Amino acid sequence: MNIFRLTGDLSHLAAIIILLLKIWKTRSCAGISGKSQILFALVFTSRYLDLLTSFISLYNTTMKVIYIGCAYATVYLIYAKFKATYDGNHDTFRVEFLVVPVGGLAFLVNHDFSPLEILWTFSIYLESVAILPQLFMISKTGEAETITTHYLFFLGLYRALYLINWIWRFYFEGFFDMIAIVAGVVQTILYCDFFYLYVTKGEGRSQLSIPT
Amino acid sequence: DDPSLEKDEL
Repeated sequence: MNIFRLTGDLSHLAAIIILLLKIWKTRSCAGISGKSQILFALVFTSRYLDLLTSFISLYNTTMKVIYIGCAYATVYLIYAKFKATYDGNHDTFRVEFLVVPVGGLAFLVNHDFSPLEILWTFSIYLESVAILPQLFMISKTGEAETITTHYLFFLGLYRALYLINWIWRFYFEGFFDMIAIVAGVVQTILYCDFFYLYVTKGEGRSQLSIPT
Repeated sequence: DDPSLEKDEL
């Protein structure tokens, strides 16, 4: 494991914890897209089924359990515990337009036509677009709480660090996974617009106002 | 590709 992969995982963990704590502490999920959180729970569930079949390392298993646990805890807080604060009127992205094409693509383009591999491929493709409902919701409301922008920053940074990790592994190990790389590039590109606003306007403002 | 290629990444 190289430093980019490790900082990528820690950035991802930070994003997940920031969001969970924000909802728990403020007892509110205002401005948070429940649909994106459901998609992330689906990503982790379909990707980490190998928890049941193979043990890779304590770190690997621990992180997967934490990711799955936090994802479902976040979905529970949004749709059950703090349901009254869920802004359903602005969380209107049609996720079926994401899940169906991604599901089809996973069957067409994969490394191996086995159930675990198809599910892994599905999770890779889905993760690259899972943030769209959240970005769509922010563009509709025109603003995002500062803590939400930090969540998005670390979430976007994690896959960007993975891209560097893959460049590193290609150069030093000859490791190369086209599916993960292409999906990772798409995923990171979706954050570019947000990264620009985060860096240029994030400083010193209480709300990040995104031009609708 | 070798499907049993262990996926050590998250």
